[in-house]
Amino acid sequence: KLGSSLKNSVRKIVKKGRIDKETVNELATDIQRALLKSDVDVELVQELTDKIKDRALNEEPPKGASSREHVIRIVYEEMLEIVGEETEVPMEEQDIMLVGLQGSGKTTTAAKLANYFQKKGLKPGLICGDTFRPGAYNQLKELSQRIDSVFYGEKESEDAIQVVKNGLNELKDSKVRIVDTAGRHSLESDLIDEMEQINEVVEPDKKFLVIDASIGKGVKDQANSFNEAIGIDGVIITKLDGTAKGGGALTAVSEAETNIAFLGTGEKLNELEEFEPDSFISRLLG
Amino acid sequence: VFLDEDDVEPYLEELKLSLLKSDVALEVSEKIVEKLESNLVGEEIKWRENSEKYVKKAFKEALIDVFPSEFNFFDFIEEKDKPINILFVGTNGVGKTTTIAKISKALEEKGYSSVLANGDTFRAGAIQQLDKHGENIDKKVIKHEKGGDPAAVIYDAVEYSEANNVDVVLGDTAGRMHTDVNLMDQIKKIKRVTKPDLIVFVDEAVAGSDAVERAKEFDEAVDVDAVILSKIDADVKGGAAISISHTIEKPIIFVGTGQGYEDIKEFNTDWFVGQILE
Ligand SMILES: Nc1nc2c(ncn2[C@@H]2O[C@H](COP(=O)(O)OP(=O)(O)OP(=O)(O)O)[C@@H](O)[C@H]2O)c(=O)[nH]1
Ligand SMILES: Nc1nc2c(ncn2[C@@H]2O[C@H](COP(=O)(O)OP(=O)(O)OP(=O)(O)O)[C@@H](O)[C@H]2O)c(=O)[nH]1
Ligand SMILES: [Mg+2]
Ligand SMILES: [Mg+2]
Repeated sequence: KLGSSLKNSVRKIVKKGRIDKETVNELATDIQRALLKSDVDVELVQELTDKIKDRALNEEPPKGASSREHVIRIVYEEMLEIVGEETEVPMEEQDIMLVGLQGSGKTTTAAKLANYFQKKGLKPGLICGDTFRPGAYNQLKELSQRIDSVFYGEKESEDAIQVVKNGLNELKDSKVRIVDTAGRHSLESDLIDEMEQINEVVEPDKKFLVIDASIGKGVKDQANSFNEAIGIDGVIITKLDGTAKGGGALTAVSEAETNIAFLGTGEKLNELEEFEPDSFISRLLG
Repeated sequence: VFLDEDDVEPYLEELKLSLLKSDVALEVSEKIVEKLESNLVGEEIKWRENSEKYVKKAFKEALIDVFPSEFNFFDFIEEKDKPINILFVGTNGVGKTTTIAKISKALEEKGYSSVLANGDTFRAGAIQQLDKHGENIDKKVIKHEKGGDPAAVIYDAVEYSEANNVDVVLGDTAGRMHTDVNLMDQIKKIKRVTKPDLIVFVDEAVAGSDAVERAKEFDEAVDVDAVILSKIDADVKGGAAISISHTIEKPIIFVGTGQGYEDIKEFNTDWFVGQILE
């Protein structure tokens, strides 16, 4: 379950035949380096490794478990604590709204979600709530056509709220209606207002924050602002097909006290995976 | 009095942490602080100057040293034979297309004409996006149909510029992952065929340590000439600027400060380092 470099660190601990303070500290340092390289927030890394050290030194291994298995289990459990379990994505009628920073992958992810639900037998509907970005209408429309999904947008409108209202009315037959919105960050207060207004109109069952896997831990404040503005129900981490580990995105998950729902692993519309903690954890630990 | 390790070390940890918290990559933060330590140990300081102030001043200089001497983009434009062919490359969603529109506007303000070459023949809505920008800033867009050869579009744009006395060709390319061998081969081919006068790597200020990986890969693939860092207006420290400069040692020429055509400004090392140290 753990990355190979971490397995080596744990191997070091057990070579000494017993778990002592020095080797536990070495392990904690290795884990810290791996997580800091993956952009996990400094304080979160500190909390995590303090817990691991404390448990490794003070907990008794359960009956029949070797010290080595016990330490591996502790590391895995503490990682799971911050990464979160698999998220339940209900297979039912629902309205979904996607928000996030500029360029994070919302529009592409909207179409991926439509594809996902369509394959599960739920008719999707895509609504272009981005009236700002040049070509946004064309982009989402073209993606909808690729998967033969119903689409609503108003090419010339500058009123995102009205477009979304109209879209919800038009797409009454869609079981899962997915609202794409323009990129925005916390200092663009007029855009944050717009997002709050779209949220009031849609009253989404799920509000997903779409985050690029390579984002730095500065995203912590962003996650906070988005959560305070509309409440975040889940995070979708995109662009995991690169080298980024998603530690920054994880910081956002922890800050917004939510879970990871999906992972984007490429530009194609079928490159969306349900979140599964084990592989995410081993990727983080390098 | 001479500084030794014990004088210096307590501050180094704190400085390294401040870099990490500003999103500078771990290995870059460590290298900067290691170099600082070796520069400081053995330094003579005046009796009255306290070592903390000395270390912090040296730290500021160390950060300034990370940035290669500034490259003046407009001097380059002034001096180079026209048409000047500039290629923009980078990973997905960093702001290449928007940056091209901003640069075109900035060139206009300095009296230079430009065409936008739509080298993203792949992504949904890419052609319409650049078309709309062209319409908004009243600039010609050279494009082929979707799925066409990006090198051919840019080549066309250069031919058009030669025939019509246009000063600058701004070549847009599709975003691509540095891990995608085929797409990185494609960008090498675009360079081979269109022989750009300047290759600009665009990355975003909100990036974390992955900025190191992608800067390295793009630089190895096409030998980047300059960097533009977008989205500096988002509420982030922008440590990616330090990670990128340290890794590929190429000058940052502009920063993107918003989504509008005017939202671009020339990169200034002192200003940026001041921001990081705040
Ligand atoms: N490699 C890769 N590229 C992705 C992924 N998801 C999105 N992209 C690409 O990232 C770029 C930005 O995606 P968009 O969907 O336009 O992002 P956005 O959040 O809608 O952007 P704005 O609307 O401008 O805020 C595009 O080039 C996408 O093809 C992914 O999982 N992997
Ligand atoms: N706030 C802010 N947003 C920016 C800046 N530069 C670009 N953007 C936004 O970032 C998003 C992506 O910009 P694009 O120009 O489409 O990025 P790209 O690199 O061409 O994307 P791909 O072609 O899909 O790889 C858009 O919503 C832009 O408006 C900036 O400096 N500040
Ligand atoms: Mg979009
Ligand atoms: Mg583009």
